[in-house]
Amino acid sequence: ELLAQDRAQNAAFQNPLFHPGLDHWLQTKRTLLQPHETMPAEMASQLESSLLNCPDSLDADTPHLHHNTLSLPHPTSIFFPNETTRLVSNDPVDQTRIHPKHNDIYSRTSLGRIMSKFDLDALFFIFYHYQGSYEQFLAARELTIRGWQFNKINRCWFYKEVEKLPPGMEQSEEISWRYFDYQKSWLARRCGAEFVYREEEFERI
Amino acid sequence: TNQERMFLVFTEWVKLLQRVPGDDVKVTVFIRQMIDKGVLNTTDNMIQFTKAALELSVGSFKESDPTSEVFIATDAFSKLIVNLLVLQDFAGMNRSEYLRLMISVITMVFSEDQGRMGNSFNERPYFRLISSLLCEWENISGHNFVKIQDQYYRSQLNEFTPEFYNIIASFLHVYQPIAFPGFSFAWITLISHRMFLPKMLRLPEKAGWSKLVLLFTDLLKFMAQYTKKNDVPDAVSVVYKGALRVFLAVANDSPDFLVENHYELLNHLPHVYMQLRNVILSAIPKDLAIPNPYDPNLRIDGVESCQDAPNVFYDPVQDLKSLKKPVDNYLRIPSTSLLRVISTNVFKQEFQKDNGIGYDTVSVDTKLINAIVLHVGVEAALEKHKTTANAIFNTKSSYYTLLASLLNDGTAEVRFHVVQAIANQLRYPNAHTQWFNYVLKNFFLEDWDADTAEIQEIIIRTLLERIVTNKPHCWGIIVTFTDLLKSPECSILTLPFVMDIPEVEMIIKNL
Amino acid sequence: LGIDLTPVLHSLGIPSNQQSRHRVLDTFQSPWIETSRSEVEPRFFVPE
Repeated sequence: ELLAQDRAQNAAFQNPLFHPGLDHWLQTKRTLLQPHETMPAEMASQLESSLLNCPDSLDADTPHLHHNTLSLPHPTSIFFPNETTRLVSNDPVDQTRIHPKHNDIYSRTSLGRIMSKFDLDALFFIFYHYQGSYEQFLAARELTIRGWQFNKINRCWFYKEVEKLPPGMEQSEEISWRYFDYQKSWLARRCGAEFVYREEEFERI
Repeated sequence: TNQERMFLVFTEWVKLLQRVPGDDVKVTVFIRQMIDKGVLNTTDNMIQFTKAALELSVGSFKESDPTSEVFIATDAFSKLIVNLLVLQDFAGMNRSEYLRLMISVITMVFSEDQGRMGNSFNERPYFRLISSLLCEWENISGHNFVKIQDQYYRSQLNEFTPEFYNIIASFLHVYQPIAFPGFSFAWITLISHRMFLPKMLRLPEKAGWSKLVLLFTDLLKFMAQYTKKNDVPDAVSVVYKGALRVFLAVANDSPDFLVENHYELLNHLPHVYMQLRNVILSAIPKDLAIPNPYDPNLRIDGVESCQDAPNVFYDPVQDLKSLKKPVDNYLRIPSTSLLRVISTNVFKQEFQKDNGIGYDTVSVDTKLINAIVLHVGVEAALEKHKTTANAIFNTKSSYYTLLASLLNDGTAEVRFHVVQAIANQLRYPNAHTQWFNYVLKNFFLEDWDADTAEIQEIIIRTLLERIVTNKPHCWGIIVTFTDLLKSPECSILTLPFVMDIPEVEMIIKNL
Repeated sequence: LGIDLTPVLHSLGIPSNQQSRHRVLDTFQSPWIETSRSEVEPRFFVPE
């Protein structure tokens, strides 16, 4: 129907470049209008051939044409398995972690789970060195789960530390802020007293 | 030659993408130069270029070492298509036409390849092309195209997005298994693709649902056509397994899609796929808590969600054809002449083969019967909403008597299909389930003179076959069957057709 | 008669208890278990 409509409206379809494909395509239309009663041998073998060539999850994966240099493979012993680390696992999720993101679509992926075991150093490294990647996204997600917030202005991750004070004091808790200095020291540092938290400066993840 | 120049340009594009990240400015510059230098300035050039790029991509796949990266050119082509859709200023031709043209060319190349190669046709590069196209579109369209700086183009692209997916869906419909059996498994993988199916399910205003129903019915039609009772080709068994998993995933993620489209889906579902039918019919709207159907104190009339009628996405009234007027007139003002018209017009022109359980042919128009039954149910629920429950929970109401007369006047075959259609409405607790529960119970207990035993047998058979299968079981079926088992007016165990068959007697005793 | 769907649901990552319900189509690898051995990259968004 689609092509018939387009044919009527569009001179492009008079184009000889559409042949012989068009003839083959028209043949299939015949089959659609009058499907075979029982599967003819030719159809059965085409179906089987399709089964043999069935695309798998690697075929369906996201294309990555340009490979990030940091992920170049390095030589490993032939005794190490060559298999992907992204094997599907349907093991239940750790129920002790409570955060709204724990029921998102990433919580059950193997990379999502692995990142939950990484220390902060690894997460910051991935975040700053794999920009624009799925891995960076997951690192940001994991940092968010752990309470860090990303400042859009200075591109640093901040953490609010809340210390409960003993009863009887003027305030019940003391708030201090830390940030991760990715540019110089590669350490988490305390923010100075002049630090003011402005919500609009932080990315909502 | 022009074609050789097209090959060169595409090859340069592929090489470029291997050297720089996809969002690098050089990529944009390349596209700009392509357009400025007129590589795609006429539809002829567009067609020739698309053909060249696809032939190169497929050729490169075929020639590549299978252990290496075989899809580099294919992926590059997908990225090119998306970039052309996003970066160009569409003046003469609009985006939809542009995309349709490119995919039409792809379809022609695909058809030719498939026609020429026969059994040696390899579906993978075509699969990969569409898969990557979907991934690239998802990548660029994130957060309503926030990566596009210009507000005007951003809103244009957002408007175009449902079109994008529906165009892909239209072409998937062209590639359906009955037409291209050599693409079947790639096709099923595409309609359930993570960048396609959830998107289509969740487009605003259900904009993707019509096309999705079309694609699922393409799948079911294929299964129906080639599932024979005595011989199911292995490959078709595998198709079924995949279909089952996809439907289970849909039931989990978007049960509302199955709830609202059960009518159309079931019209093409082979009768023998009992469990799959139950999967579709036992979908429950998200966040609806339903009472335990096995609770001995349960009364269907007391269930709160029975106040609400389920949404029906496709109005079955469209399928009533010449019976629309007689049915609607009868519901308003019952008359025996209208009943006769309806009862005599539920047949097909000629016998058709079918793979039912216990029958090989069908002479009734089952789709028409399904439409009548659902339409009456929809109208009954509306009536209850407008007036009172008594208007429809009443064996003298026109809603009830219409269906009753189909049973009364019908052959065993008509009766069977009417009861099946009613059973298809016994789903999660809602207004339809409640009303059809009432109807079926009364049908069972009513006096049909000499036909009582036959009608009772058909009802018990219909309910039983949906319960003896492995789970899931529909809430409405369980409740209705339990009601009949508990009924003081009639003990099922004393019915002749139950006593005659020890296996059935045993099952009923256990239940 | 169908089959016991428990292992099929498990292969899809659908939990048996309705409490921890979550989406599976966004990370769906393939309609068949045999072709679902590796994970696929789901959609994600990285701000500029």
